[in-house]
Amino acid sequence: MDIEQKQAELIEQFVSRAENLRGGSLANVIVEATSHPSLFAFSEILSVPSVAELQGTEYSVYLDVLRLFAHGTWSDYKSNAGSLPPLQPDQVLKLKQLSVLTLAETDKVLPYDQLMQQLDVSNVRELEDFLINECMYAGIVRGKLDQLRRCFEVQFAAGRDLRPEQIGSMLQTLTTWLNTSENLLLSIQEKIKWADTMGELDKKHRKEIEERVEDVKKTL
Amino acid sequence: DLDSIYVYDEAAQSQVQQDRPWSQDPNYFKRVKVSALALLKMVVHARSGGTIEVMGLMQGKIDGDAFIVMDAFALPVEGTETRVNAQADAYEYMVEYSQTNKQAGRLENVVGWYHSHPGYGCWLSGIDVSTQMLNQQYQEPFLAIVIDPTRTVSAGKVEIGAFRTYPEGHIPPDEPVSEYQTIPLNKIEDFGVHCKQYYALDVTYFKSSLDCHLLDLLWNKYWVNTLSSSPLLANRDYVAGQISDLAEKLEQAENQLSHSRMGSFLVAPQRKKEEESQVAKITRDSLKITIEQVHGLMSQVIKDILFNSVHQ
Amino acid sequence: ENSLLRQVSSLLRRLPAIESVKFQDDFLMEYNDTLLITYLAMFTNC
Repeated sequence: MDIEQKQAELIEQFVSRAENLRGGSLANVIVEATSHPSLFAFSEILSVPSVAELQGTEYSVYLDVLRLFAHGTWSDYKSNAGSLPPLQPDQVLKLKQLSVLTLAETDKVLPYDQLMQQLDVSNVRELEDFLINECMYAGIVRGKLDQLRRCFEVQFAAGRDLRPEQIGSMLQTLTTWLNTSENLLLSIQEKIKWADTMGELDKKHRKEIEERVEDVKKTL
Repeated sequence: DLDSIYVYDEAAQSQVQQDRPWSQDPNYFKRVKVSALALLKMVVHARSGGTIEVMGLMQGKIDGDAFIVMDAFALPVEGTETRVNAQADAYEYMVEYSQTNKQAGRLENVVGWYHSHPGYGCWLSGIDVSTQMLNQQYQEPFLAIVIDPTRTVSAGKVEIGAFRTYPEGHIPPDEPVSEYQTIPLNKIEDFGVHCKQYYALDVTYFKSSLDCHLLDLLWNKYWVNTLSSSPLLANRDYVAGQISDLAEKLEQAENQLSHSRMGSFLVAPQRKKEEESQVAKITRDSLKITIEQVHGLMSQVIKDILFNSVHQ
Repeated sequence: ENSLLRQVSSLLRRLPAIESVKFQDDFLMEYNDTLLITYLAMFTNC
């Protein structure tokens, strides 16, 4: 929530700039957006009509870069480096930060070896510095570094831009969660009703016993 | 209307001090209104003491038969049950605090003291009664408040009691039975001996419009803290103590029953009734412990179902 | 609304909140301890 609030203004700025620009100037905006240290979401910029119009032009590679930053990882860039423009150091850093978010989507415990391989980091110290300085301090992830087990336990990771095909599974998870919550509420209501009924029965039983005790006392 | 209670009328308070209506009637004061701020400060202070008794003073005013507690401050004193008038150690602090308060524009006087009974309920011990009697002799009007921070956590609501002592030699009128509370075995004698020397006042709370706004803002944070905590884990020492106390009470009841076994036909019906009520009390205590445990478990199970049973 | 989708996605990724054998063990132990106390309380009640 915090990261979204932080980047909402930036997204608005870049979207309004992108709407009014074409061609090379638009490509510069894309480079600026993908280099900005506080921006991690690019769907809004991608959906600007002028950005979509870059497809098929000489600047279509920048559209590909924007798509890569919206959905891809550092490994995706490396495997397609030939067809993409060279990235600036700020862009490389951003892409690596986004790669951590992608890894955190699938696993909550990220082994150091996997992270070092995915992020092209040679040693543990460098990896930990990156995770602390560039990820945790940026507010995109929260977690614990377990040096003994050599893993990063992710407690929170900011959401990346969604692909259309991901919405289906998200809806299904939400529906399951909703059904679970509703069933739980129904169970709780049933238990409350049961407790009330048992309480009433208990009171009635107690009263009957007391009446019988009185009767027996009178008889005696 | 919400904030009008915070207005301090110095003239009216001076008039009350002159009239001293409480001097004619030991039961004059019947109600206590505690501000949200004072309550929070007292409970947080009490909780911070852990298993050690802490104490502090309250500032406020009088309104008819009610104490209005506007604010509270902690005293640098611990272990109030170890000596009479523990606050004597903090006289210098109290005087300086009161003077600085007046300079800062806080006009309310000290109207009482509060202290904590961690885990053993809200009542006045012999030492507390002596302290409060002394206070009521020299610092009227004065109120005693007791907070149990441990039971506050386990019960999920603030365990608080407000009391005033009767003068020496005063025979109190027959009072309706107050709400039952579990008293540990090692305190039961102290409780029983002095319970007629004081009476409880009704406690209500109030907050300002600013308090309402701030508490609304903190609502989410409160819920996150409530959901994240578990009374089963936080209070396990206290629960273990309760169960141990229950076992001792059972043993005591059993010994009394076995002693009276031979004379059970001869024993007066009155005494039999007392024994029954002792066992009934033990049953009630055990039910209370169980209910709190079940509540804690229920919250854990509900959290588990809500947050751990859904998978991607 | 992309921002909302991202927030929802981030929230859903946190579920299940805890999923480990150790947690299950501790949870069940706590569960059993509470049930034991309830059982003992019923004995006391009787």
